Amino acid sequence: APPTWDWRSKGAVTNVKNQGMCGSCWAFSVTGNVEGQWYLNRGTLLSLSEQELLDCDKMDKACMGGFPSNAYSAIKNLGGLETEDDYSYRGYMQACNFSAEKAKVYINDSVELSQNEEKLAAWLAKKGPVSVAINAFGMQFYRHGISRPLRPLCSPWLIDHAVLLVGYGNRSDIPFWAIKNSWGTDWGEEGYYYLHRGSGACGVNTMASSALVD
Amino acid sequence: APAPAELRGAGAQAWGPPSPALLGPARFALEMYNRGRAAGTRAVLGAVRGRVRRAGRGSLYSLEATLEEPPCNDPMVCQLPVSKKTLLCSFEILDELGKHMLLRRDCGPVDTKVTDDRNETWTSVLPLLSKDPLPQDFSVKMASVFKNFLITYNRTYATKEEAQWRLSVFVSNMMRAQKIQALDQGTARYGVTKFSDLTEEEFRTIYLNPYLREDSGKKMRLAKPVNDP
Repeated sequence: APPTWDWRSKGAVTNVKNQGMCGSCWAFSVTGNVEGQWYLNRGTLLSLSEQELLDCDKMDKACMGGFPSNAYSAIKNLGGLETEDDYSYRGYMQACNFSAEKAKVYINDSVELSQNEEKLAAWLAKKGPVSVAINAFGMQFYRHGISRPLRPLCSPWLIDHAVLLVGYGNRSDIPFWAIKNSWGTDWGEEGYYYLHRGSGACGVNTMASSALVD
Repeated sequence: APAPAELRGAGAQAWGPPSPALLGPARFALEMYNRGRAAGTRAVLGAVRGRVRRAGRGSLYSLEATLEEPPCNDPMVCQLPVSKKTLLCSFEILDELGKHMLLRRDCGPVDTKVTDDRNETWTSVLPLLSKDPLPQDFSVKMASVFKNFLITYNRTYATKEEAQWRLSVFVSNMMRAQKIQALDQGTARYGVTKFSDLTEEEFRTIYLNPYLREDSGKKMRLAKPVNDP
């Protein structure tokens, strides 16, 4: 993998969004990944709808939580995702009013990625931003810098927040993952969270996945 | 009104059952500590010592107290490892016109012997406490930080009681952020964020996704390595 990579500077990442008072991080992590995949494989960056997943992905639980792997499957079964503008975010579940005619993007498949962080970095650099799920320990009070909580405090077994890896690099020789969160730009570093890379910090390598677009 | 005479002379440094003047704030502190606990699982008050200082229209109590946790057999539920029964806590309580407000709470397990200041043992038990010598204007500083938080994040509360509760949550969260900061091995900075007036439970329930712990969702095939031709 290249020593550093950042999809934000390569046009593959939309602006930071805000899930509001709703446990819909899984939907934002997946739309962020599909946005990246569509851009890299079809050349257009579109902001895609999380509300469609909240309303129409019956395998998951909307604001009570969900899984990226279920969400990819729902997108395939529904026939695609509408854009944010066409199916805008409300922050609570409504009746599903997805229409296939309005879907702007589709996915062909989804895959689970390696738990080896070097391989994960290589995959990200070549294929695009990656959906991951982490233990959110300390994030309530995170302001900036590279987070590296003690392992017992941020156990990889207590995953409770889905986010998007958009890049990686080093700051003063400390390796980091650049993570797009969905709590708005007035949290963390303009909405981004920086987590230590290479030590499995907070389980960042345990649930990495991506959609695939032909 | 000046602090009650018996408090000033109350051997504020001596451990013992709460003196009448400390009883009110001590009971309030215990009530806040046991908040949300079912009967039979609540801690009880042991020895108390403390001092009082005028603060604005009321009085500021700085208490140190031992709390006895009930025996707990289920390690998954116990607040403490089963073998430890006694907590040493410090509380700061603002009493304004008869209304109590918990400004700070800091507790940690100790040995059952309660030691006094002379041999300094107990301060080594709560290192964060000894590191932070509780500057006199602590409450004033916290109130000002909280005011900045309200302005920065345009926060309003429906009632005065809600505002007082949120202030106590905010102060407690500042302690938590300080501990997370002390234990972080990276370069991250923790402190005031827009979530600083939420309890941990509220934050977890509203913003996180505990469903992720229960399962891993639909199984997906493993991606080919990128260098795979």
